[in-house]
Amino acid sequence: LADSWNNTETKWYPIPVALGLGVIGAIQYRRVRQREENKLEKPKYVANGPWQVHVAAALPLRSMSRLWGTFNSLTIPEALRPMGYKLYSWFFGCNLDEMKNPDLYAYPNLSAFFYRELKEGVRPIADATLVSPSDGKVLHFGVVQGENIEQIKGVTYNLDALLGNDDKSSIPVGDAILGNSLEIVDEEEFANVNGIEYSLEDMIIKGHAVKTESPVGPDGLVRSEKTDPKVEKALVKLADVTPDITNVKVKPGNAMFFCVVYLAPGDYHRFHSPTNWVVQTRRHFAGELFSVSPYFVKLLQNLFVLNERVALLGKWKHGFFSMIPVGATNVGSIKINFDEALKTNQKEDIPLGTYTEVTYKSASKVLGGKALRYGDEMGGFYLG
Amino acid sequence: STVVLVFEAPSSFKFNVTAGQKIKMGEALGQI
Repeated sequence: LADSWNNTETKWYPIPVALGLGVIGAIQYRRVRQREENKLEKPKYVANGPWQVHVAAALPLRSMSRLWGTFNSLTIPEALRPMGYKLYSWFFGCNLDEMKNPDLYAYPNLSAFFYRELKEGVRPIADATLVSPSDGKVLHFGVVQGENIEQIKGVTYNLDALLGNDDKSSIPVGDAILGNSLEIVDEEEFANVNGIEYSLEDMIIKGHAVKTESPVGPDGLVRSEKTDPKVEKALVKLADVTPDITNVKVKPGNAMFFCVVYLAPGDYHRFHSPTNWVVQTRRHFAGELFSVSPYFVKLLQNLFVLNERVALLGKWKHGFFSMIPVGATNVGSIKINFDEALKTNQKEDIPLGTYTEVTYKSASKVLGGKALRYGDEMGGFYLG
Repeated sequence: STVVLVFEAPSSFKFNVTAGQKIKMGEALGQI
């Protein structure tokens, strides 16, 4: 062996062009094949449970949802609109007196009526630490035990699976291109949120950044003439709060809480900010579109980590904060007002079980995300 | 459709709702 190693003459030959092309072709073939495999949808969830769950799992729920949305976007003849919407309202218990536009002829189809706005002042914001983000029914709430959230008594789903912290198949997209709802000219200039101009300092309360002409209260809050006293009272040092949203761990003395609010078909289907907080990241999970009615929640385990959802992750004055709108069969489309790039319930979507991620860092250099206040409209659910 | 909130708060945080309760947007969910 030693003799061969030392004495065998080494002859070098140029690699034939055909061989080189063959290698390149093989590499390219493997790459294309992997890409095509990634495009294929993962197999549907294999249901465990009573026959109702098996029936639901066998149905093409996403296609049905899109078909439902298309059907409800058809224009209804004007003459039929009042009768049709009144019948719908009677059946699902809608309060037509709360509508911003009471003219039933003005809603061209059921989708538009479903996404109706409410009059100013019909939903006063309570003076509380946390308020309800939407109309609906409180399904469940409590403390996250370990890594698990209790869906119903004895049935849990994993917090990391819900938020995507255990999933390595994320598809980072980058910074979201935000709408015009928040424009930061300069960190020390003024922000414009929903038409109300106010100082960024009102939101972040950075003591060292306080302008000399701004009166500062004993609690360190900047008093601004344009700030609602109720909002001002709740202002927080958000800039100083830096929770790790990719590895949620609570601080000593804190706990992780959860609350699930179910929106029934007749309810007002927009959702609002439940507190003053900053959204830093959005994760859009492709998934199934099972019904999320209380009946189905009891039947199907892990329902909230199976369905398509948009996890908005960020921070509030106590640390980590997240809000996760979850789609359902009849309302599969989720809209986020400040994120025009988000498209949900799409035919050609990201593979099931994966998510795309964008950050909202561009909204504010100081806060590191999109600032929201109590009651700010964030988005809503569309039919189909 | 459903909205799930998951958040960190001091252990003294208390929900002032009951399971199954109907709620309107803006009504108090909890208080420290």
